[in-house]
Parts: sequence; C-alpha cells; structure tokens
Amino acid sequence: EAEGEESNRRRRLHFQDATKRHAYLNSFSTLPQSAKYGVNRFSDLSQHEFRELYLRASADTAPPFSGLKTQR
Amino acid sequence: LPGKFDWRDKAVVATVQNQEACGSCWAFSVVGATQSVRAIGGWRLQQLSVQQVLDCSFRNNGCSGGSTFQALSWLKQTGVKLVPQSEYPYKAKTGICHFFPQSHGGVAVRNFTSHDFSGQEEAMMSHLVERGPLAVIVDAVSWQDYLGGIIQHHCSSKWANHAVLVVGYDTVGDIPYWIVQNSWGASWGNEGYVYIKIGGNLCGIADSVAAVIV
Repeated sequence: EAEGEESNRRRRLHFQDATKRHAYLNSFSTLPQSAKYGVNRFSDLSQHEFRELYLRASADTAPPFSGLKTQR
Repeated sequence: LPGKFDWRDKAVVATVQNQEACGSCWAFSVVGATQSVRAIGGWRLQQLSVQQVLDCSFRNNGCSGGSTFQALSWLKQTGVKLVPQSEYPYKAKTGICHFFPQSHGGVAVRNFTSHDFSGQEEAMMSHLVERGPLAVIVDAVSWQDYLGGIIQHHCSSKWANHAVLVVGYDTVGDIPYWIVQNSWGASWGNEGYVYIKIGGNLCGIADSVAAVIV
C-alpha cells in the first residue's frame, strides 16, 4: 500500500512537470496549424521513463545523398 | 514534384500500430516500409511480422532497442522472408526466433539504400515519391507531449532515438510538412501520425533515411 502511494505521488509530480512543459511548448504555437502539446497517456511518465521505454532506436551514420547519378 | 503526395491515398500504407511498452520502433519502421513497397509493386497490402524482426535480427536488441540500418542489413544479407503478422503475431516482448523453411511464403528485402538528406529535403521528397515510404530515425523527445498539428519548434536533430515511417508530404499550405506514421497507436497525435515542418531538418528527419527494395 505504501509503495502504491509512493508511486501515485511520483505520477502526480510527473504530471505537474508535464503541465509546465505544455505551457512552455504551446507558447510558441502561434498559428492555427502549429503543433499543440498537452495531456496524453505519456503525461504521468518522467522524461527519463519515456526515453527508456519508447526512444530505443539508434542511427548508423548514413552517407550524404549525392543526387542524381551521372552516366559516362 | 506534386505539391502534395501521400502514399495512404494509394492504399499502400497499413494501419497505425502500437509498439506498447517495448522499444521496437526500429522494427515497426522497417516492416512498415517493406510491406508498403511490396504493395506499391502490385501485391496485396499485407501486415508483415514485426515480431519476427524483433526476435531474429540478432545484431539488434529486441525490445531494448535497435537500428533500422542493422535490421535492413540483416534482412538483405540473410534473405530471410518476412511472414505475415497473422503467422508470427506481435507480443511486445523479445522472444525466441522462429525459423521458417525457405519454401515458406513471405517477403524478402532484396536491397535498401540509406542516406543523409539533411539540407536536401526537396530531394528527399522526390525520393519518397520514387521509392515509397521511407524509414527514418528522429529525435522524438518532445513527442511525449504532442497532441497534433505541425511541429515547427522544439525538435532538435542532435540525438536520434526513434524510428518512424515517412509516408507523404504537403507543401500546399502556409507551412510545408512531412506526414509521418508513428507506432504509438492511433490515439496518439493526429490519429497516430505526426506532422513535421519541411526544411531545417527538424527532429533530424533527414539525417538517416532508408528506402527498401523488395
């Protein structure tokens, strides 16, 4: 029960952090088509938890695209 | 180039999937590109097995993460055929690789290209039209809070961490944007899609771009 309460407390804190982030991110959205940020199902995750769970891809360095190939 | 192009209009893009609590975006991106390119070739659009790539692409780490380049290299080098999703369903956890005989039906990746299009997003648009949906790696840190609309700010290109599928673009309106399919379910973003402004390599969308040949 104590663990559950601690978890709920943490979730509430993450949610409060998320709300602050949303206000900041939305302050740049001036046009109707601009991105909107707000509460979704990731809002009670810390940014660290979100990265650990969902952002697990790595990129290998790719060569620059060289445009159309020329033929001799 | 047309002002607007969307592979969904040609019915070659499968529905939005949900990777759940598993770092399998790289597998969704590769499988999404493969099944679309196959459908562009005239075959019926069929969901292919993400779980097969997750379990069997040994240079990657299953739900702990992976790279689209490594997955495509593995598919090309081994000639493994991707079986339909119905035969090897998604479980959102890494499992033991199931092998199928070569005689078993499936889709093989014959080749692929991987390029950095940063500073050349118009060429990337052309690439998309010519080659089909593109598997790309982005920095998606700010996507945790995304609800919809066109991302124009707060999306750096410094740290690639998430694989997605670019399926179209729209340059007709005031803000030109990429149409990108994510794998976080249809309730996220614009029915599972995110729009990213074209130009400036936002979110690093042009840094690592792979096209599949089947």
